[in-house]
Amino acid sequence: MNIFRFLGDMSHILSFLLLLHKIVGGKSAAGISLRTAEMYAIVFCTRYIDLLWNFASLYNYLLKLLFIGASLTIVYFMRYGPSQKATYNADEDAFPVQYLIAPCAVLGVLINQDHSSPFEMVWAFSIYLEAVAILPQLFLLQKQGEVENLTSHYVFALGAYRALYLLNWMFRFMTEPDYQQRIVWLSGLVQTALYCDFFYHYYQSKKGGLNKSVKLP
Amino acid sequence: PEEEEEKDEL
Repeated sequence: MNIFRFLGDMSHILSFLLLLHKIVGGKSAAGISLRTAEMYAIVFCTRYIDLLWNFASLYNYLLKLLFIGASLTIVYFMRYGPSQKATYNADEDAFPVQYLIAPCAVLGVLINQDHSSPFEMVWAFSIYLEAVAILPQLFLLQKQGEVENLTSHYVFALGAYRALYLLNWMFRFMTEPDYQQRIVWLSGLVQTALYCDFFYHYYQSKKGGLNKSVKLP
Repeated sequence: PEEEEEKDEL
């Protein structure tokens, strides 16, 4: 464990707390993509299936449970919460996720760390899917133009988590002799790159004060 | 295929 990875995990937890605060606390799903929320639930339920046999550390174990629980809770409230359904904009949340899930599934089968292990295929699928899972959310924000304050912090924290993981991988690559995770590194790079435009606009709007809403052209 | 790395990250 290094500081970059720890901060990355804390940023990831923060993104969940912000989203849960908005959807469960604020009873509003305005500006939130259910498609992204569902893809994240798939990412965690597939990647953390090793909860059943892998106890790398208590820290990992607890956070895996937290991420699966939080992502399923968010999907549940967005699908069945009366006031969440009323504020969720299904027409605008229209990114064709089948064009993301299918290629990731093919890639997961073709490119993974052990072609004889179904778990490795599923695990690689979840890594690839996470890289593109934010697209429906960014697509929705782009369509709406204006990003509500809490939503902008949620997206920022979610983007920052993987950016911090990139620093964590660089640190581990420099300090651990034979450490390499090409699948995760490349996917994490793509994932963070997708946020660059949002990061830019987030920075532009927040430097005038944290409560200004983010405007996307 | 790459040798299997332990999955010690989230």
